[in-house]
Amino acid sequence: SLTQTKLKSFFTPK
Amino acid sequence: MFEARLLKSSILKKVLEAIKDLLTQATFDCDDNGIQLQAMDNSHVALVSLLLRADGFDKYRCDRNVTMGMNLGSMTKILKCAGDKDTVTMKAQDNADTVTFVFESPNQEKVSDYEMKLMNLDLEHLGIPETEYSCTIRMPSAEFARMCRDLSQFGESIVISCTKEGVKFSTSGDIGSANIKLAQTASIDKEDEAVIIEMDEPVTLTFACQYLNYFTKATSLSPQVQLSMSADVPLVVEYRIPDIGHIRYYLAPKIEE
Repeated sequence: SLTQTKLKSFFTPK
Repeated sequence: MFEARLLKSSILKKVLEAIKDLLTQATFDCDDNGIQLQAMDNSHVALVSLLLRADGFDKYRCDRNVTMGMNLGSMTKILKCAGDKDTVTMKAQDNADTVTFVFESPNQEKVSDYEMKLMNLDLEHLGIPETEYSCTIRMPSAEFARMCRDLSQFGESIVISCTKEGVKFSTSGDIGSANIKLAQTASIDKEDEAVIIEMDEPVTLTFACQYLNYFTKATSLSPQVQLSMSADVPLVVEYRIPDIGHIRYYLAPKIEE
């Protein structure tokens, strides 16, 4: 099954 | 003092239309270069990045950087009060806690102003690295909207698969499955109507339909949309707004557990 990832797993907080 | 005047309020109305399903509030950062907005949706799955360049405005003045936190529902209410042909001017004093929208009819016989309270928003900003994408697909924005709408009847996710043969959008669900294949336009007479695919590496990624449908609310801002994809990174859906800037949406992919 597929899981929705979050943006924070790709981009870093500024 | 911040003052930005657009000859057509319709651009601002369309921008708001393009973000209000994803965001309830957002910070407009204004400086010499123009107005920028970056905000994630509540679930931190999608991000909106808007740029309206200073040179795209009829008049633009920003003496000091201004950060305006706005409730987008309130802003929508106010912009509904503007006629499509009205000019719109946004104004704020330095360190002000309000912003004023002034609408002027083409013959200047009707002038209205609406003052809105600003909010102190402590929203998280993400650093988005410059990325070389393996695939970029340009296509008519109306075609993209149509595909997202059609496919979302069948499933919750859309698989986008870009190869040298073209790009395929697929979905499946309880009632069955659907596939739409697009090939690159053979001869480009009208650039706005063309499908143009640039591919270094084939990429297949899966995305939530619902978000793609939210992004297509920007369709009226641009005749073309550009999708940029690389393996295992968020999709970028970009609408270039003629003469003034762009709106980009980032969407985190769905992955196998």
